[in-house]
Amino acid sequence: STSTFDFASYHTIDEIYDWMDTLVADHPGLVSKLQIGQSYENRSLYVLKLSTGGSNRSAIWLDTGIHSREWITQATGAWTANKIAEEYGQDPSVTAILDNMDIFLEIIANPDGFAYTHSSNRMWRKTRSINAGSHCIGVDPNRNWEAGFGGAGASRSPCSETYHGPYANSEPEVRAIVDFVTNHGNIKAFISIHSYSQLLLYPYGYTNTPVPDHEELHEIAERAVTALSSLYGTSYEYGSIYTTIYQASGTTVDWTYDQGIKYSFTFELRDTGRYGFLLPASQIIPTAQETWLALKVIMQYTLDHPY
Amino acid sequence: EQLFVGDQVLRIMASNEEQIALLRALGEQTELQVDFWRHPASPGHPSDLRVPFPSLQAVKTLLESNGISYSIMIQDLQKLLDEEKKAMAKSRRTER
Repeated sequence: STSTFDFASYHTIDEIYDWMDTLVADHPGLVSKLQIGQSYENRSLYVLKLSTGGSNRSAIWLDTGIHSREWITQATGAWTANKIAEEYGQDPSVTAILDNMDIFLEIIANPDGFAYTHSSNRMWRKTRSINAGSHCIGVDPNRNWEAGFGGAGASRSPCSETYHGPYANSEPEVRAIVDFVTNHGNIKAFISIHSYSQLLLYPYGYTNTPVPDHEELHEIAERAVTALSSLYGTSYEYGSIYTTIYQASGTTVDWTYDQGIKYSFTFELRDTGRYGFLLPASQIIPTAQETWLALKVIMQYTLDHPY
Repeated sequence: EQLFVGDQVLRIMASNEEQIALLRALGEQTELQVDFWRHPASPGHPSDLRVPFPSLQAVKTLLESNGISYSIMIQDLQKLLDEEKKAMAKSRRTER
């Protein structure tokens, strides 16, 4: 049962994948597990689908862990999936969202990297693909998207942590999401969750030109951050990727925005640098709880403002 | 298993664009094997850099000689990793 899973602890990929099956079993009419592809090392890429029925409903996408070492994100993803499942029928906002839309949640978006952080190198960020002609492994899956691909803010060196890869979508982990989003065709919000530095960002990262929906996205971000901060007073900054942190090309949400998914956001969760990627497990639940408040704002807004 | 004994994470505060460029160049020096946990963004924004123990002296010298201020965010990375591993093992042993 999901009640035996300790959300306040970090877990291996096997533990999380096993737990996903129990979540499905505990909520058979609501939660299902889809395989959207396979990683470079042939691990399954699973997406949890939370749906109350209907065909090709509009949908919200959430992903965590595309940078494998950002363990707080996979932990937050698991907590969030459970929260959504438990709150359906209880929380009016979650109930309204799921009565009208589907939610897709990919908890381990980079399974090879995640397994590697448990077995060999806790600090691993990239995928685990071999790069022809280089002894360095892996591609940064948040520089591998077809949005300003290969431009400034990504490295052409396979040894760099921000290596963009040989071509856009070269990584099967990225390609699987691209294919899923494209085939679905009705995803209205896309939220990609990273850590750390406490930011809520929206496109663009590859150019300083504001997106056409800049003002609306800024206002949503402001509301989401206000909700997030209301719980523990955690301080977040928000704005476009380019203006708030740095130029970064080939990023996930730049691509999703360019695909027409207006409500495209990316989070950087706790902390601001006391522990970095080694955030203690005692902070998993507070982090997930405050993030949930922001996610709810974005999801509710998506429901209330169709396009 | 890769160990990180003696590796430090430095919190670096660049005060101008020139120093940002220098930090970016530092990140591209593969022989130092440094790893930006938080990339250099703009003056006044902190960046965090993991520095392997063998490269510590060279990196600190470079920062100091260019007047770039920094502090030590994590003194010994392996100690934190060991604590994390211990916490995970303990959690697994706990009967729920």
